[in-house]
Amino acid sequence: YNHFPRHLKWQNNNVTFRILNYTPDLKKADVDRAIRNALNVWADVTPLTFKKLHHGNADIMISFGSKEHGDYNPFDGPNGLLAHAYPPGQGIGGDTHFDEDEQWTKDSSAYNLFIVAAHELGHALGMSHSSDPGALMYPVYSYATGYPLTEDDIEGIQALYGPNPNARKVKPKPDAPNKCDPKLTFDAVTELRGETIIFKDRFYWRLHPQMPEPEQTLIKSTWPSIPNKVDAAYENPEKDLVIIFSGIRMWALNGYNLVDGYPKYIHKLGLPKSIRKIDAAVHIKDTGKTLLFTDEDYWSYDEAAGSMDSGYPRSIEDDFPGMDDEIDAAAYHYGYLYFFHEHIQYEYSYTSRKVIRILRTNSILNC
Amino acid sequence: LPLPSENRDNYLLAEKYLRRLYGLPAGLQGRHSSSSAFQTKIKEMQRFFNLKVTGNLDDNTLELMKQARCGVPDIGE
Repeated sequence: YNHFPRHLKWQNNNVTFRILNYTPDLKKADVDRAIRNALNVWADVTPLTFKKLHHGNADIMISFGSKEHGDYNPFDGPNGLLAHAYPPGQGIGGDTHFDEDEQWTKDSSAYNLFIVAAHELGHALGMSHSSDPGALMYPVYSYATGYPLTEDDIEGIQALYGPNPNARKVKPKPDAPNKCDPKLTFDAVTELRGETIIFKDRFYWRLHPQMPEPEQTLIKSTWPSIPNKVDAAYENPEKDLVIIFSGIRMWALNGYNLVDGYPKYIHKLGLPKSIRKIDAAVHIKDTGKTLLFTDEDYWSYDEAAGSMDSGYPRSIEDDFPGMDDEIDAAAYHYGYLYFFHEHIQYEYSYTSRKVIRILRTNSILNC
Repeated sequence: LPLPSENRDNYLLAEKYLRRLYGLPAGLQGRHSSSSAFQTKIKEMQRFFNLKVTGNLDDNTLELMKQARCGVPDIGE
């Protein structure tokens, strides 16, 4: 997290606010509720209280305006800059402005007013931007449901105002996973048009051969339609599709787009109903088979025939000597299978049919 | 040479972004794309977003600049 220079904050914990005008995109009551809920997010974790005024000057004056709207800090039309707010202080201090050229909503169909307001009111209380992609105070907009503050946000605001003396227990969202955490484990790994995508919690890292630094992004920012928790994933390069597994459902992505007719149930592949989750999946280009790992077993799916090969499931340990653990994620590169299990990565040679190297899981992330 | 139009549009977008959010001084002197001020600000932005710090307006940097966001600067006053 970051504060503004000189750690600007309200000296009085009882802050007043006033909504000067309303967007035509939402009912007045929806705007009132979004603003009140956004203030409550910060009130829950600090001693701050927020009193609404209907006349005169309030600490936080909230308004909607477009382009040049009176503060010589013009908005830029639809998208781009959505809103801004000023740090605590006299006059314009604390004031919060929303760009009327945006489409304001109370769901994920366009810009969710509650989420943007919670972020902007963070500024109005003294929070600057966080570089943690999962934090509410991260500068780039992303839609998410559930409790909006992460540990990072809470630590930041409590560094200014302290905790709420009558703290209602809140369960903060986890911060973004640290790629060099020695205990890092992966949820899923897949190729995507020459890049490697590594899923972990609500995030994914994108690895490109020419880009040594992996780029971390919220899953929902790129693929809003897939769940925040991915169990397994693989790419079928012949069809230019990535298949994402979560629970008993699977999604097919063509680049950024969800393929019509998805999600489907994983049992469509020929798995028995007793299978409730796929731990890992990997497509073997050389054979055209996709291997699906579930607990101690694995299955072989023939992409061309669109059916499960007979004689499966087979034991992972029998067919992949040296792999005696369940698998979190799997990838295939140039004749080698990479099995990820907890914080260890096994490099398995498909030809000599044995594990030939053991690495730390996050060595793939340049750690 | 005049920048090809698409590069020029990307450069103008980046210049506007950096001026609003990273304090890039207005009205750069000399050849825009090589100006040290421009590169310095690109590096500041890449560092903030954990991108590879190149000082160049590469695809990842440009992609991030196009994402909807808050209008409060990411650094400084």
